[in-house]
Amino acid sequence: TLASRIPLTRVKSMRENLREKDKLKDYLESHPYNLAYKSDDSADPDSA
Amino acid sequence: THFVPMRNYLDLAYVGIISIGTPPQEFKVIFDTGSSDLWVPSIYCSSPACATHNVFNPVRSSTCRISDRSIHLQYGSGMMSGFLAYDTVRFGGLVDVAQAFGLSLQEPGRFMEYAVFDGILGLAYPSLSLRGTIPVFDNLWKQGLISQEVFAFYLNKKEEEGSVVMFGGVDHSYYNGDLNWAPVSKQLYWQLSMDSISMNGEVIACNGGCQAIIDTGTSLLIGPPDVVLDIQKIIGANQSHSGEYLIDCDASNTLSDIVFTINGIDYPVPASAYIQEGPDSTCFSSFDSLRGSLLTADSWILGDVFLRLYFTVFDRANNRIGMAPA
Repeated sequence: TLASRIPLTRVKSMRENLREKDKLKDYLESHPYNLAYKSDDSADPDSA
Repeated sequence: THFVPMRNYLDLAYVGIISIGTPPQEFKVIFDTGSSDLWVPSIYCSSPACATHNVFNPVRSSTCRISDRSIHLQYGSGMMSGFLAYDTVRFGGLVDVAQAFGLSLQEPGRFMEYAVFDGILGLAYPSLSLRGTIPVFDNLWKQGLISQEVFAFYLNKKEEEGSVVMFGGVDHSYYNGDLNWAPVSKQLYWQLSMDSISMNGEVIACNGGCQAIIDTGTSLLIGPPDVVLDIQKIIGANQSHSGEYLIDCDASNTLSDIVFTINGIDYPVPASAYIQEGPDSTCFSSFDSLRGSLLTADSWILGDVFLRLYFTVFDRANNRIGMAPA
C-alpha cells in the first residue's frame, strides 16, 4: 500500500516555557483559548 | 487580503519534520487536526520570533512560486502577516508538488519566541482552509500519493519515543482491540457528537449530549468555562496566581476516571492523565476553559491528554473517526 509514517517528537510546550519564565499569567490574560477559525475573505482566489 | 484568525499555540507539543522547496529546506511543524493551512516563517520576516526559528528562503528554491496574495493570520492579541506561495513539500517519503502554503513577513507579539515549532501543518477539512487553496492531505490524495484516504495519530507520553502520524494507512500494532467509529458531525474540524462526560457513573458534563473536536493541536481537555469550573471543584483543583488550576499530586492515586462517552462507547481518562505533573512537584489540572471562541457553549476539545490514551484514525473517505486504546 501507499502509506507513510512520520515520527513525532514531544517537545516542551510554550506553556511550560512561559511558566518557567514566570510569564504565563500575562499570556493567559492576553491570549484567551481559541480554536483556529476562518473569517470571510473576499479577494479573488485566482489572483495567484 | 485574506484574514484567517488562529488559535493561541500555548500547548502544542508534538512536532515532526517536513521540508519545503528544491533543494529542501527543513522545518519543525505541528501536525494539527484543528486547522487546515500550512505556514512557516520566511526569510523576509523581521520579527524577533522569526529570528529564533527556521525560515524559508524562496529564492533558494527552484520550484517555488510566489503569489501576490497577502494573508493575515491572527492569534490571540498578535497577528502573523505574510503571503501565499506554492512549492514542493516533502515528509515521510511523500512528495507533495505545488502545495499552497503561507510565508510569514511579520509575527508581532513576543510570545511566539517561546514556540519550539517553526510552523503549522493543518489536517482539518478544506472548508477551514484559505479560500482557493488545497490543504496538504487533500493534495496527497489528489496526487495519488496515498492508497487510503486516512491518517492516524499515535502519541506517546515519552519525549523522544514512538509518537507517529501515519498517512494512507493504519498500523494495527499501535492499538488494542477494535477501532470504534463515530461519524463526523460537521465537516470543518474533526468534530463528532459526544453523549456525556461522567465520573463514578454520574454525569458531570455534556448532559444530554454535546459536540467534541478531536484536536492534535490542543494539549488539554477544553470545555465551557462554567462546566470546567464545576469539574475543577469536583477534582479539588484550585486556581493559582498564574490562572492555572493546581491540584494535589497525590490525587492522581485516589480520584476516579472521568469517562467521555462517544457514540455509545466509554473512553475513560484516568486521574493520572487529567492531572499533569509540572516542575517542583506541583501538579496541574488538564481541564481548561474555552473562552472567547466562536464555538457554541456546549462544545469540547479533546487534545493530547485524550489522544495519548486513544489511538485515533481520521477517515476522510467515510467522514468518521476511529478510536481504540493505544
